Amino acid sequence: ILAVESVTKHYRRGSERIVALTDLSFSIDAPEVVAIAGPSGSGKSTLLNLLARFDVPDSGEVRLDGQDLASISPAALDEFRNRKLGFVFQQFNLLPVLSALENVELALAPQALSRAQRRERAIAMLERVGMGYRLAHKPGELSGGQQQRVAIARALVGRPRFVIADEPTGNLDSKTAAEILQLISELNQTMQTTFVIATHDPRVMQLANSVIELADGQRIG
Amino acid sequence: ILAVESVTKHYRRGSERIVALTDLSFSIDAPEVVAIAGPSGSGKSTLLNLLARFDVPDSGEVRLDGQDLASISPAALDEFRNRKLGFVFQQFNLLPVLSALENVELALAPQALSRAQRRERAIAMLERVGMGYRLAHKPGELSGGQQQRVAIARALVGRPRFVIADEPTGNLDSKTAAEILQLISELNQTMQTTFVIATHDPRVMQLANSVIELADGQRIG
Ligand SMILES: Nc1ncnc2c1ncn2[C@@H]1O[C@H](COP(=O)(O)OP(=O)(O)OP(=O)(O)O)[C@@H](O)[C@H]1O
Ligand SMILES: Nc1ncnc2c1ncn2[C@@H]1O[C@H](COP(=O)(O)OP(=O)(O)OP(=O)(O)O)[C@@H](O)[C@H]1O
Ligand SMILES: [Mg+2]
Ligand SMILES: [Mg+2]
Repeated sequence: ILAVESVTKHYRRGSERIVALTDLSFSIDAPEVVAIAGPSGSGKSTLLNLLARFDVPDSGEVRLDGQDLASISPAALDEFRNRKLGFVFQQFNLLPVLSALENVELALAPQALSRAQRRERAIAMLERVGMGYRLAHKPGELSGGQQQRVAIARALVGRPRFVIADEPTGNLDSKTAAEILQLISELNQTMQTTFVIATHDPRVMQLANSVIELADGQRIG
Repeated sequence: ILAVESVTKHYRRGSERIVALTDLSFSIDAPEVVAIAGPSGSGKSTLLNLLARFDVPDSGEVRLDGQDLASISPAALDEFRNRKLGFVFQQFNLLPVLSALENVELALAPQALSRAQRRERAIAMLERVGMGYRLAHKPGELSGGQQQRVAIARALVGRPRFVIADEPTGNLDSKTAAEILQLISELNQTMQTTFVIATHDPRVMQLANSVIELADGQRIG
């Protein structure tokens, strides 16, 4: 399903070279919930960005369903990002001029759905994350944890095969986090959705089928 | 030191009226570490914004050192915000065009210090939060937890009397969070700094001298 092979990634700042990931390898062979754990700065967000092809490794391969992401056509990459992938950003990245509902509906635009169907599904997913009472609010009119939940709803609403989530419970109290984890578990079991979740949250690691541990850009577990 | 009396705050959205805080009261009588706990959306950030006077209650009073914030002079309010108060924002709010070091040095601008002294103190505080190796990086070149730590350093570097922190450990792994809590405890004990920390983190609640619990904008504990 997903294979990362000997991936290395560095950033340049002028003459400085910062190695963010070194020779990282792992594979996911079944629709699982996989946690990526590690200290702040250990490379989790960098890894997630490579999985979604928001960025490109210096060396090594990222393969989805056996196909190297470096060699799929632009059309196939669009298809992957628009339909097969949901991404929850560490800083949410909601569109500030759209309401919560509109942000989530937008994620359904690539699908062959009527306007009424998009609205209905977006409302249902927002209710699943406890945000049914703030549909018309823009992100600036929401609390931090509310924005995070709208970002989660946006990633899940299209029922993608892969969901990549960057610290999705960081701003949530334990009851709300438990509801989100329940939702993740359910989608994984009923829809065979694969989840890759960067996290510091022990409850996420507990839910996960496997935990990949990073330290200073290297896999240590 | 700090008194909140019967504070009520609502937001308007068109014809909709959202009550964020209802008749909230508490007081801090000694330089303590106070945790504000409660579910996502319960009013924590709203309360913290009122304490710093970034926003104004509809009714009720916020008093610092016995003085009603509604009636202090603009000059005294500036003095309060620039010298007596440090604020850690839930979304960090670092200046994107400045480096980590420059962001922290800027917080010392109101003080009578030489350029060399500002630099020295900023470096020392960034090292205290484990960010001594990323001084020249801009926020966009830092991980989420690294940005959060720079925001914490910025709030603390001027040794303010009051520190208001909105979920300061949300993006930190347990080891890094423990270091930050150690720093908070130390400043509280050695410099008599009062901390008001909105949090979902049980470790923060454990460290706190008292915990104020919110639910739906009301104090329940
Ligand atoms: N654009 C950039 N330029 C230079 N260095 C960068 C850049 N982006 C990230 N880094 C560095 O790469 C390393 C890995 O960052 P990454 O964001 O992947 O960490 P992380 O594990 O997600 O951390 P956190 O838990 O704090 O979110 C960090 O040390 C960071 O400073
Ligand atoms: N500008 C606004 N307009 C309308 N409603 C708002 C606005 N800002 C916040 N709210 C609402 O006020 C309530 C309290 O928000 P607040 O940000 O204080 O919550 P919080 O306790 O900090 O939550 P979290 O833990 O998720 O950060 C929320 O229900 C939120 O939707
Ligand atoms: Mg990260
Ligand atoms: Mg908040």
